[in-house]
Formats: sequence, structure tokens, C-alpha cells
Amino acid sequence: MTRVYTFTNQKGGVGKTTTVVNIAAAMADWGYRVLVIDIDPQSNATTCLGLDSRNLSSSIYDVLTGEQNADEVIRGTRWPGLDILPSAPALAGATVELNRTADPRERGEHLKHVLTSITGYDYLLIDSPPSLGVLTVNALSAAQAVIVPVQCEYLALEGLAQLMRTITLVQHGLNPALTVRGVVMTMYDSRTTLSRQVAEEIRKHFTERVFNIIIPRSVRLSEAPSFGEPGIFYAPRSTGALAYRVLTWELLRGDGHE
Amino acid sequence: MTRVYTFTNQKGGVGKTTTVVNIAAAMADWGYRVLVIDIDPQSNATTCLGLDSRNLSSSIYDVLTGEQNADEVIRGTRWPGLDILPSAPALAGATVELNRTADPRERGEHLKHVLTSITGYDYLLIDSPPSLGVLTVNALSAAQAVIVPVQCEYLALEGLAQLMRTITLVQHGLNPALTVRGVVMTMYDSRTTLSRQVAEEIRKHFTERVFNIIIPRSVRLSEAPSFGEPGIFYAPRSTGALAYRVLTWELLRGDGHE
Ligand SMILES: Nc1ncnc2c1ncn2[C@@H]1O[C@H](COP(=O)(O)OP(=O)(O)OP(=O)(O)O)[C@@H](O)[C@H]1O
Ligand SMILES: Nc1ncnc2c1ncn2[C@@H]1O[C@H](COP(=O)(O)OP(=O)(O)OP(=O)(O)O)[C@@H](O)[C@H]1O
Ligand SMILES: [Mg+2]
Ligand SMILES: [Mg+2]
Repeated sequence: MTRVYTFTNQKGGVGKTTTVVNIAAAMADWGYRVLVIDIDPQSNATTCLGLDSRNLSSSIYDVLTGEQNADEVIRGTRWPGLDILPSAPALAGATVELNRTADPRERGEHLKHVLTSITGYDYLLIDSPPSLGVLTVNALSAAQAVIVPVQCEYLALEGLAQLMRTITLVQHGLNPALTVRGVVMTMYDSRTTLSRQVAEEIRKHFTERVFNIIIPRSVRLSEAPSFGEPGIFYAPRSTGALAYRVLTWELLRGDGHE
Repeated sequence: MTRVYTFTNQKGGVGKTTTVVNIAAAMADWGYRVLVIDIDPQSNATTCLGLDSRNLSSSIYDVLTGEQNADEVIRGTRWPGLDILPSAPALAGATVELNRTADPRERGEHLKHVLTSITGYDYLLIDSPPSLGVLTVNALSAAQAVIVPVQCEYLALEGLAQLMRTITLVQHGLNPALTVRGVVMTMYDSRTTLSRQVAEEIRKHFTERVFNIIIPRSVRLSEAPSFGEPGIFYAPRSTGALAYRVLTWELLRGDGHE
């Protein structure tokens, strides 16, 4: 059975893209077939996997607007088992178009319909934009579960309540089966009390839904995108890469894979 | 003459809110009358200035939808000379409503009309959300100029081309008088080559439009929001606070104030 996860948090810069890309890479490295779905107009996940979103002949924009089928737009990457449904800046325009659809259910289910035609993957991992707009609602209604990356900073903590309210709304409407698969703490800096305090707060609120591994702040992870590689391939022995390997293992084990 | 600046960058977590809040505070501290306009549904600027966006009776949402006048919603803060037109989570709903307006000019000019009724300030500083959607377009069409905070990281650098394209679109349509006041480099970590390389790239592309002062990464700045205070008041002698004072001085001097 294909598992579909969306990585969502409206707070900007919390590590959504970095988390999607590194989990996808680790899964592919261990033999799983993974598709990354980039539904962010910034197309950062597309860049992190080595593609140039400005030079693509087609993107998820063409699929969401019905111009093309997903299998015509999906591309392979340099790493076997790791494919991508890329984004492009044109997607920013889709927001206005998608918002034009009067029926809220239809507006929120474009991606869900697209995913029904995609087969042959163990995991579909969706990278969503930093907002609670129509693209994020599409991601939440298409996914089976949400993974929430949270930076260990105060403002990121504040935004969690708003995110949970939105998830509840989607559960009562477009996607009753949606669950929260877990919260991932990112960019943890063990030298600061702020990181420790925020991590404590997150554990207090989310208890067992917090992944055990915490992703540390690691400059190697932020260098990797400029080489078009996931951190776990760019700097495999860095603390950040190792943490993402452990996170992926924790996720796979929780899903019943050994 | 009142100057109206918007702090815009669709890349998330680059320091938009932190920059608005600290410049506003430094200006007020030096006797200027400043209004912060929070048009981000996350309402982080509202939080950073000591208000609780969930307990406000009214917000910018009510002003944009025509329910209330701006002067009924604007509030003072603890610091003389520093007021705020606060945001609230309800603003996320406004995006769908504002997108419903068929005429693109009308859709993008709600905030512009609101600002015509606001008087008595030296500076209006707008904090925009991490997207290029209707709320950011409203900010770009209401402002005289854009200040672009950019984190010294690769993905933030990549997004600048998309941002400049959007600014050009607004200049050719809704706001021909819009200029780019400057690019502010933030979260600079002098220990990493990445920061140095990205800073070099930014200076190469934007030349004299880059503010001279670079804002360093400073944990005091990220602690301040949990106390509801701008960094320059919470930790006045920290490197981050001092850098924001210098940035404010540079901005004021460039605007002709001594
Ligand atoms: N653990 C980490 N250590 C150091 N840097 C990191 C880490 N995780 C992410 N980064 C860097 O921090 C920045 C923000 O991360 P990223 O872009 O993945 O966040 P995001 O939530 O996807 O952002 P957006 O909201 O814009 O989509 C990027 O420059 C990234 O390279
Ligand atoms: N110079 C700095 N040093 C250390 N931390 C910083 C600095 N500037 C901002 N921060 C912290 O980094 C995070 C992102 O900053 P901020 O929220 O201001 O960015 P933003 O661009 O407004 O984000 P969003 O895209 O979500 O609106 C916050 O937790 C903030 O406290
Ligand atoms: Mg991202
Ligand atoms: Mg902000």
C-alpha cells in the first residue's frame, strides 16, 4: 500500500523542504520507491533534487490545471528509486485560478484526484508552501497523514495552534481520514536555552506524537541545495545527515517496515 | 511626508518580521511616529509587539473587508510612538474572499485604499506573509518601496529572482511608482563559508541597493518574541540589536533624516 504524507507548516523556514528531501533520499537509498511532490511555487524541493525549475517544459501546475497527466510530468532524479513531480514558479498563478472554483470541495481536491492516477511507489511525500492557502489545503486533503516540521524557536511554536485548527477543519470536511503522523523538531541548537525550552514545550503538547530524534542545526544541510543534492548524500557523516537517517528509520519502523 | 515601506520576501523564515519589528522600535525610540501594519495571517509582528492576536476584538481583517475603519482597529504598544494595525488568524480566510473579487486591480488595492485614511505617522511599515499571493500583492501596491530581507542561505538567494519578477509585474500594473529601497542581509554566520558566499552573490546582483550593515545570527533576537518585545529593547547590547540600530540609522539617513 502506498503511503502518502504531507509535510506542512505555515510558518516559514522551519525545514519542510529539507525534511522531505532528506527522508525521500534515505528511503530511496534503502530500496524504497519514493515520489516527492513539490506543490510549493518556490520549487525548492525541485532545486534540492538537482532540477532547474525555470527550464522545465512542464510541472505540477500543468497537472493541477488538467493540461497534462502526472506520468507525463514526473521525472527521475540522479538517484535510483527517487522521482519528483516538480514545481515551477507558474504555480503561484494557479492559486488565483484554483481559488476561482466556487465549490470548496472541488477547490481543495485537485491534488487528490491527481494522486489516484499515480502508481508504483511505496511513498508519496508532499512538500507544501508556507501558508494555509488553497495549495496547502490540496496537500492536506490528498494525504493520509501530516508530518509537521517545527523549528525550535518561539514563533514557530506559536504557529502550531493555528496549524492544528486547520488540520481539524480538513478532518471535518475534505479528509476525515487525515491523521497527524508526527512532529519533527528541526534546527535544534543545543547551546541555547531557547531550543531546550521550545523542545520541552513541544513534547509537553504533542507527547508521543513527537519523533524521538531531533534534527540539529547543521550548516552542511544548508550547503547541500547549492549542489542540487540532499544533505544525506552531500555530507553523509554530518550530524544533520545522520539525524535524518535515524528519523527515516523511525518513520519506516513505525509504518511497519523492518 | 509619510513613508510607506513593505518588507517582502516569499521565502519563509528570512527575518521579515524580525526586521520590521526592530526597525519600527528603533525609529520610535528616536522619536519618529511609526505604525506597523501586520498583513500576515500568522500575526507574528502582532505577537512581537506584545499583543495576543487571538484575543483581539478586531484586526486588519475587519479593515480589509470594510467592516471597520483603520483608526478603530489601530492600537498603541508599550512604547510611545509605536502603534500597530494588528493581524489575526481570521486573515487567512480573507485570502479566499479577496481572491473572489474578479477585477485584478480591485483585488490588489484593498490595502492601498485603507492607507489613504491613515494620518499622523512618519513611517508605515508593512510585514507581509511568506507568499506572492493576494495579501503580498496588496502590500506591494500600497507601499512606496520594498525592503527585502534575505537570509544568507542558498535557497533564500534562489527565490530573489522570482521576487524581482513579481515586483516588476506590480510596477507595470498596480503601482508604477514602486521602487526597491534595499536588500537587508540577515542571520549572517561569519563562521560559515556559505554565509560569506551568499553575501558575495547578493552584493554582486544588487550592488548599491544592499544595505551596508549585515544582521548577524543572534539568539537574543529569537528569544525576544517570547517576551513580546523587540530585540532592541529585550537585549539592547546584543550584536543583533546593535546591527538593527545601525540599519535603522542607515535607512533614516538615506531618507534624508539626520
Ligand atoms: N537542520 C538544519 N540546519 C541548518 N540549516 C538548515 C536545517 N534545516 C534547514 N536548513 C536551512 O534553513 C533554511 C530553511 O529550511 P527549508 O527551506 O527547508 O524550510 P521550509 O520550511 O521548507 O521553508 P519555506 O517555508 O520557505 O518553504 C534553508 O536555507 C535550509 O537550507
Ligand atoms: N538575526 C537573527 N538571528 C537569530 N534568529 C533570528 C534572526 N532573525 C530572525 N530570527 C529568528 O528566525 C526565525 C525566522 O525569523 P522571522 O519570523 O522574523 O522571519 P519571517 O521571514 O518573518 O518568517 P515568515 O516567512 O514565517 O513570516 C524566528 O524564529 C526569528 O526569531
Ligand atoms: Mg520549503
Ligand atoms: Mg514573518
